[in-house]
Amino acid sequence: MSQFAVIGAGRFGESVARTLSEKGSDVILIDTDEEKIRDLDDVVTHALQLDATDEKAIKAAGIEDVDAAVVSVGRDMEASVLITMLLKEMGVRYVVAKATSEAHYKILTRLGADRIVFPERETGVKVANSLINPTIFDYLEVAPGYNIIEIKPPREIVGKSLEEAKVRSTYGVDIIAIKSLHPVLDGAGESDLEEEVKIVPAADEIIREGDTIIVIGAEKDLERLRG
Amino acid sequence: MSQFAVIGAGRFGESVARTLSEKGSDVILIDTDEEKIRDLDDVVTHALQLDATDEKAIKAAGIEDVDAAVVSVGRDMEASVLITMLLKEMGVRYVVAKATSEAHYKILTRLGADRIVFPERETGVKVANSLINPTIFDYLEVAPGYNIIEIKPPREIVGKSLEEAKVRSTYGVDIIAIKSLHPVLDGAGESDLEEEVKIVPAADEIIREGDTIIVIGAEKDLERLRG
Ligand SMILES: Nc1ncnc2c1ncn2[C@@H]1O[C@H](COP(=O)(O)OP(=O)(O)OP(=O)(O)O)[C@@H](O)[C@H]1O
Ligand SMILES: Nc1ncnc2c1ncn2[C@@H]1O[C@H](COP(=O)(O)OP(=O)(O)OP(=O)(O)O)[C@@H](O)[C@H]1O
Repeated sequence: MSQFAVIGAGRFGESVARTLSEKGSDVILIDTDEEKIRDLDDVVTHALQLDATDEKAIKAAGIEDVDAAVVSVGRDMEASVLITMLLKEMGVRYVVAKATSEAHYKILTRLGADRIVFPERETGVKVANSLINPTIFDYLEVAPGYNIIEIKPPREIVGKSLEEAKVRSTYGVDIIAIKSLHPVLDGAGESDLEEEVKIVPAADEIIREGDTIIVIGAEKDLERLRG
Repeated sequence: MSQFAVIGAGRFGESVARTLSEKGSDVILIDTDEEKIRDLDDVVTHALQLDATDEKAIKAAGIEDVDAAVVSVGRDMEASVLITMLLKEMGVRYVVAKATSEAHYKILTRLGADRIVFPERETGVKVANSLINPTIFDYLEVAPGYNIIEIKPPREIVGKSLEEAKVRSTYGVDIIAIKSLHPVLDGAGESDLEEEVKIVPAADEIIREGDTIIVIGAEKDLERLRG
């Protein structure tokens, strides 16, 4: 049974604590604010009103034994940095720290946080990318070393069905969607191009001239395919 | 050439504006804070010091013609809600609004924002899921209505190869990875289970007893599969 600690019940910390608890994990939640502790008392395993910069107090709370700790005390950069350092010194295996500015991000990196998240910046990048490419996929890294990208299909598979193309065995990647452009007449009787995306296309779907394919694969296989 | 408006240069808004500009889009940035406008003046196309609740002022700035607008004035819920409503009334095609609380989120939905983001909550869910499932995939929504999830394979495909299982045509989903547990002896000579994940497995890979599969598909198809 996984056990986690969440330090700081701001909006991010509360979201982490709730999600972990809903999925059946043990969660120790720590915050100085009594009201937050009371509100989350029946959501998490233990909700403790403590100052997490107090090393003795958090040790007594069993923080050294958790599988991972999330430090989300937000705007108090000094507390966030101090707590992160304390946890790594105590030997907590995996520490996620939330940054609230670029400078904060850099400091947390140097202190050895195992992972740093910056929700406002990361979500901003994601929203911007989805505005530029609205139909689909965040072109995100789905797993370390694996990406989802959109490319022109290799010449030799144009005109073939997914089944005939044998993309997995030939290129080591998997086609998860096909994007086509169809000429249409718009409201003003003007000729226009409309995009259609078939996600998880059927095995007999044909890859046509002018289509692009959205594939998942290892970075080096994607590099080779992109040409 | 895509043109966007970003209203509110907080950390989220700045991140959206920078990313859009880096990718070559035209960006009109609006904020009341002179210092922020000055700092971002050479990053975006136009950085304008305006109060975005002033309908005349933002109309004069050309806000009606943008492809999409992002409302990220943050903590001032009243301004955020008012600006979102103004933009939709003016006929701005696509409005993304940033929520700062659950209540704010609900209000923005009722006002017709086309998309609402809540960075702290969304990143919290993502971090929690990746702590529970550290090897792989954020179980993210890869496209509207499509997800990547991990499930036990349906009984009838256990023992079959990917090719034989014909998962696309039978279930409408695509297997992008197979996760297996292998018994190993750990450092102390103790019997332990080690996880192995094959991403983009070959067509002849067998789905074995005890394996889980990571699939992409439409929400209703995934629901049906999860049983
Ligand atoms: N030393 C501390 N020990 C324990 N909890 C703390 C400490 N300092 C701050 N906190 C708590 O951390 C929580 C988050 O802090 P704050 O609201 O400043 O961050 P935030 O970055 O705005 O959060 P979010 O963006 O996630 O909403 C608060 O509930 C606060 O009481
Ligand atoms: N009426 C308004 N018109 C234009 N800009 C505004 C208005 N009200 C607030 N802003 C600007 O919006 C920006 C973001 O506001 P604020 O910092 O309160 O939000 P936030 O949610 O903390 O931001 P973030 O979390 O993205 O850092 C500020 O730079 C502020 O000057």
